[in-house]
Amino acid sequence: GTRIVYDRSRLMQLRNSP
Amino acid sequence: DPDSVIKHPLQNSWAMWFFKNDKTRDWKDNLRVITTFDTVEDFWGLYNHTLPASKLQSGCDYSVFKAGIQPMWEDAQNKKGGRWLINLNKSQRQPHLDDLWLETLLCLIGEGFDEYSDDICGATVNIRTKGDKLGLWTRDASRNDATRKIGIKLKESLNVPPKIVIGFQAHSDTAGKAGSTVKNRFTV
Repeated sequence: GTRIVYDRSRLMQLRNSP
Repeated sequence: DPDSVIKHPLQNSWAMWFFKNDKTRDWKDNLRVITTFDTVEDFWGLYNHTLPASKLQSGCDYSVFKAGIQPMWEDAQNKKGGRWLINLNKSQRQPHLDDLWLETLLCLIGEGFDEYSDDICGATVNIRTKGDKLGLWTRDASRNDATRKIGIKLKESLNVPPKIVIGFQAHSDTAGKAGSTVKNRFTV
């Protein structure tokens, strides 16, 4: 299957989401 | 906005471990799982509510490993592996340690090692008076190409200056020896 990948900026963005 | 209602799944489930050096107890009893997580949101929830590594007492470790792998070289999935090791001197703890540890964790949970992500077992930060250490553990030290590529990616992600050389040590070479005598299988 497809690997679920997050780059740094996406992870940082999700840090601040509610 | 889907970000506000759906948790973002990670490729792997991870466990965060804490080690506290209590000499009155057996080594294994000092090692405890804090929690496991498998979403980005749960990772941040955990990260934001645990003490930064730089604030831990000397002798303590944090480890984040794929669920099912214990953060010790004796584990079947670590036994044949090794670690990329970054040694920090005393003066680097305050400005750099927490950032380096966070960047390492982001590489782990985001599967930042591309096709070599399956080679990753976990990472450990050791808080020590003589100098902190950060290790990225892989499962098979004989996989030369994967090992080297992982080291290059780690060095790049952590913004380690090119003139600083980091080394990879096989656990089988480390077991039962003092750190200073262990030879590097690779350096980048």
